[in-house]
Order: sequence, then structure tokens, then C-alpha cells
Amino acid sequence: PRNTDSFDYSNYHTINEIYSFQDMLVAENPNLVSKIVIGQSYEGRPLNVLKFSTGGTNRPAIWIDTGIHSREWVTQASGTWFAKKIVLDYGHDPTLTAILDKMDIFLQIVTNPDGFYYTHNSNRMWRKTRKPNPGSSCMGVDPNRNWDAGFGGSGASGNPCSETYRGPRANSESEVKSIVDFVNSHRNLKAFLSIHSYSQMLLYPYGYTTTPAKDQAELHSLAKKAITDLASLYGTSYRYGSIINTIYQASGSTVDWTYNQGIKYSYTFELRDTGRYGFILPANQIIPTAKETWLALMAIMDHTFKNPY
Amino acid sequence: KETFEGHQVLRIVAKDEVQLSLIKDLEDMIEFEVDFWRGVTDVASPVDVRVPFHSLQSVKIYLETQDVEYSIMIEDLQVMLDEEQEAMESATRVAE
Repeated sequence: PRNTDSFDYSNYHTINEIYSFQDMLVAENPNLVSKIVIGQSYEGRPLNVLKFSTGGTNRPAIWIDTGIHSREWVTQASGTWFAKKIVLDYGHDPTLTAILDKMDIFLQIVTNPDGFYYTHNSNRMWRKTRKPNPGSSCMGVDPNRNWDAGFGGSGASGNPCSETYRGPRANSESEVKSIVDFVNSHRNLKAFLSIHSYSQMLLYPYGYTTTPAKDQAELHSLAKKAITDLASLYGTSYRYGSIINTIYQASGSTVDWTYNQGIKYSYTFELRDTGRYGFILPANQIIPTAKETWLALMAIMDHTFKNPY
Repeated sequence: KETFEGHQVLRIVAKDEVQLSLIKDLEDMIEFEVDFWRGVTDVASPVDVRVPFHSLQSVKIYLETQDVEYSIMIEDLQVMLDEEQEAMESATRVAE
């Protein structure tokens, strides 16, 4: 496509198509969108993050990432749609305009590029990174068990062949370490939204301990508001709660680490499948999924904007 | 390229906690090579598991002997992947 207006948001795309979409969006909107490369994947692919900013320096910011589990294709596709939505709505939607007039938004669409490339070319079911594990014939680490939050605890596997292999040590994966370094250097992120699929859930810390997060009451009520807004579009019903109470014990997960860094509004989304397609969600559900999820994202971003801390 | 002819995705519904742990035990049966798409959470939530063709019968026998209810969510995974690939290729052709 020659521009992001003619990009086909209602279909799945390869990593090259998404990366060139990102460059087109930046070129079309030089006063709003820029691209930051926060590091490289194991196989040397750039870790691209789109920055949406209307000025200022080191403004309070919101982070959104999709695709950390590579086979969850509806998330990268939704992330692409979110990027265009932000550009289209700035200056038109008063809520988003107010947010972007005072805050920045960072959006990483392909958070696990090696795994994503591998799903397109070798194994559609691949979830992890693609780094070899010394002493094992099995590749890859689960990038959502590799963070330094309860790392090594139960709720992840020590077996390199497991889908939830935590890795040899926290932040062993460059895809994870690059985000850690970015968060530590930026130091002014106020919300961190990590998007997975599937099973319609909105989850907040903790996953590695039953100890309630100190902001549990606020996180819970905000989650309720977010999933209510989400359901208002197509009736997609979400469950919500802390990771450990809602699904299972998960150690080393993204939002546990970001919350422990003081980023209060840390959430994991598990997008639809509302039916029986699992990870092979038909492309005709991409835009409905993105639209309903956007309503929840806006609820959390608006609350973050209106409740500075 | 890894293909998934004959792989099925089973949607398993536990009646109680005992059955939930029986389903979880599947994860440790390495020889079955099952892939949990939707993990074990609580009795109310179904568990979706991709089962390779070579262990389908064993897994179904394991579930049926324990009286664990399941349905076939995806009959043949490769058929769906071929459809997904075809949709992508035709979208690319239209774009070109």
C-alpha cells in the first residue's frame, strides 16, 4: 500500500509489511509519530517502538505492547490498527486529544519479531523467542516468564522444551532486556498495557504471589470500567482480576515487573476468541477485536491521565 | 515448515478440582506433546489443548477413562491454517 489509509487492517500481515507500515505512519505524521529502536532481537531484528508525542520532554507516558507471544496474531494486527487510530483521533476525539496534549504514548507492535517471523515461515504455533538453549535441542524462552519479578518461582518451567520456559536467568532475552532498559531510562511511564490473546480477560498484578497489590482496589474498579466499555460494542464478555486469582500462578511476568517499578496502571489483556478458533482467529474478526479493545484502552488511558501520581 | 495435519484442538471441561488436576497432568506427559492453548484456571473455564495426531487416541482414552468431558474445537488444524494462509495470499494479490 502507498499509504496507511490504504493499508489493509482487516487482514494479517508479515513482519516486513508491519515494519513498512510503521515507517509510512511516521513519514505521514512527522509532528506526531516517531520510531524508536529500543534494541535488537536475538536474530538481529530491530525492536521498533512507535512514539506518539505532541511535544515536551520526557512527559508522563503510556506503554502498549502487542505480540510478545508471537502466535497471538490478532494482537499484532490490533496494534497496527491502534497506531492508525491514534493518528486519526488526535485533534478529533477530545479524550484522546487531551491525553496526547499532556502525555506520550509508546506502542510496540511486534514485541517478539523472531518468533513472529517464525510463525509466518516455519511454525504457526510458535510462542517463544528463538534463542537456542545451551544443552538442549529445544529453542526459545517464554518472554512473559523472563522478567525479574518472582523469577524462578513456580508458575514457569525450568525445562527449555516447555512453552513456559523461564530462561536461564531474568532478562536473558534481549527482547525483554530492551524493554527493561527503556523503562529504566524513561522513568516516567504511568501505565503499562501488555496485550495477549486469547480468552477475554483483563488482568493486573500479581501473578507470582497471592499478596494483593497495594493498589488492588483501584486496579480492580478500573478493570471493571474498562471491560464494561469493551463489552458495550459487541457484548464480548471479559473476566477480570489479579493474575493469580483469575488464571493461575505465573512467575516472571511482564506486568508484575512493571508494577514493581512503580508503574501503577499495569495490565495484561487477553483478547478474544469469543468462539472456537483459538489463535487462528479469522481475519474478519481483527477490526471488531481492535475496536472493542480500544474502548478498554481508552478507559485506562483516560483514568491514568486524570489521576496523575 | 512445520505442518499440523490431523492435529486437533480439544476443549476440555472439568467437573471438579480432581478432574482439573488430571487435565493439568497432561502437561507432564511429555510423550503426548500436547500444547495448552488455554491453560488450566478454574472449573468454570474450559481448557483448550492442541493434540498432535500421533497422540490423539491416547489422550482421548486418558480423558474418557477418567470421565473427563471434552469436545473437538478444531477438527484438523492444518485445514484452518491453510485457509488462513490462503486469505493472506488473496489479500496480498488484491493489494497488488
